[in-house]
Amino acid sequence: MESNSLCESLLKWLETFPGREGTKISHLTDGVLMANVLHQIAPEYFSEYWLTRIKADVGDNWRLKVSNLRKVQQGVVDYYQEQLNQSIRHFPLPDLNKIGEHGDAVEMGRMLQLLLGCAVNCENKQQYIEAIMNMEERVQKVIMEAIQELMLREGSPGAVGLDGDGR
Amino acid sequence: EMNKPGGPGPSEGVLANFFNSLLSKKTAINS
Repeated sequence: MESNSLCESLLKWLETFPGREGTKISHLTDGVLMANVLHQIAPEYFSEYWLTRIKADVGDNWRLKVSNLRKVQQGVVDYYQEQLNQSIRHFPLPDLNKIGEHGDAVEMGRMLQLLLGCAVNCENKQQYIEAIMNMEERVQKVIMEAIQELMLREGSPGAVGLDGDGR
Repeated sequence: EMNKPGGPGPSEGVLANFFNSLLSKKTAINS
């Protein structure tokens, strides 16, 4: 999967969330918006209290951005493990320094890929999956491959194959 | 199997199958 295409497609996906229209990489590098999206996806896990741990108004301080991103990433990894019983050990976690310091599109794509996996597995997954199914086919294909990369390794019991054959 | 640019391609059914499978998959959320 081409990573620029991944990031571009997942930014479009993010725009399906209310109030997230016009989201660009630069809006995401401090982790605040991603934390809010996670709160929207699974408020019982990414609670108001959890959100208070994410510092707003970090400005251009990349160390604070990376600190926020680390909390977001850890929260997501814990969510997969604790809530979804799904291992993502095979998945190369994004380089948060490259996101916080340079807004790297490749790494941002992988970060958004983790959020995507939360959305399509959460209790309210129907609304998120249906929103994806209304997107253009090209974007759907990238999103499908992104989900498969997250789910199809290590014999995950809940894995869904390309054509639903349970590979 | 390549998609034809700008029009519905053979992957349309694959996509629908995949996302419908995701929809029907039982959500395993720990409470």
